[in-house]
Amino acid sequence: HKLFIGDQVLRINAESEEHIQLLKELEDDEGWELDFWTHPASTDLPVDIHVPFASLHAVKNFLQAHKIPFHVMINNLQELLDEEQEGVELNAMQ
Amino acid sequence: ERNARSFNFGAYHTLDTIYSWMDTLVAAHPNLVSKVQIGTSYENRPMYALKFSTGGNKRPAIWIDAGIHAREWVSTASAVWMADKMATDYGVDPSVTSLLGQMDVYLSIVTNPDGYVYTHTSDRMWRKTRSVNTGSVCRGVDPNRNWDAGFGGPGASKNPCSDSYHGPHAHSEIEVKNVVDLVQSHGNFKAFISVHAYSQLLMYPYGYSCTSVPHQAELDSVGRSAVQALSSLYGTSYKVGSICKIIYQASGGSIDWSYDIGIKYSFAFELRDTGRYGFLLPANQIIPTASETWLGLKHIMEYVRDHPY
Repeated sequence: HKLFIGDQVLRINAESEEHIQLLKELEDDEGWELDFWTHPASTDLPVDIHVPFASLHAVKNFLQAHKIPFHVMINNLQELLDEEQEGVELNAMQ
Repeated sequence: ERNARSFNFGAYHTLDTIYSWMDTLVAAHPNLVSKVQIGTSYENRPMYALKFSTGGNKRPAIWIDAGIHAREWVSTASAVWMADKMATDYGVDPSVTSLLGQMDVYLSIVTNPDGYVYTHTSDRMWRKTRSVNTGSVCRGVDPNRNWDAGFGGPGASKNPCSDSYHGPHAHSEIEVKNVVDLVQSHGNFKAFISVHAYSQLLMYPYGYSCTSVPHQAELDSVGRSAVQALSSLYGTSYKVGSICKIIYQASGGSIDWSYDIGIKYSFAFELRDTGRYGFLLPANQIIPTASETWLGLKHIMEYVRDHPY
């Protein structure tokens, strides 16, 4: 199993077209290995990004530097996956 | 699991369990439901659609698929619940009875079986198919960028390592080709509905272009009524619009293909999320999600039944 220990999912609420453009630049940057769960398109819809633990500091700095509002939607992805897996296994046993 | 009554619809299941459950559903409703193998996947797994039919030959039909993106588990789990709902409501709910008296419904619960298994065994966040990309270390094609509808255009990636890689050519993915072949050989589908997760949207074509489709006004109206029905249960808020206008330009999508081959009532759902879990919607929200989605889906199916073309 691929593990996601310490990975977070950030929910970003872009407030301007400039924010959207900056998020699109982020999407094109493959170095941080970001997984966009929802994509930057308009200020109407939130953008959710799965950020690997190794890139968290850099991504948060990027967002803060450009005053793009965000909050942590999932604090530790692996914890949630472990809970889900436990449920699947328990149910299979039943 | 062999007993349909003991099946836990409020849980996520493996592919084997879902396939096994399909047999119990067919056994419980032999005069209504059959399991149609529409082909095999890249890794040679069978691909099935449940066919709901009360008889007739190639009656006007509705296509529904779920789970084309592997990690969107609530889409598949909701489809399991809705399959059971449709079967058990036949003969009880006049609307479902009337629908199935006139039309057939084909429901593909796991449209990307290889990807679904991979999410259970190796990478829960996997989205694509599992096909090998010649010349690349990365595997898989985004099966919702692989249809012959603006293929290779904006909103799809040519990079095999991207999660939105469109593939080497339209319908290169056997999972997509199997659906295309079924729909084309049948020739009488009147609606084509894809179920995705998440972000609470009900969309119609186009994704590959931001121009309005000729039936935009009607599709928008049907979509809004469907969302009203869906929201009536828990107040879940949905947005309605064309893919391009409410999300972003995305080429090679399934409902653009279906619309362009003449299936007017082409829609895509993005199911519920509370804004806290994304693709990891807790299992205790499966049944509420499926229940509200069923209301929206049923509204679309009723409209299709009542507006033959």
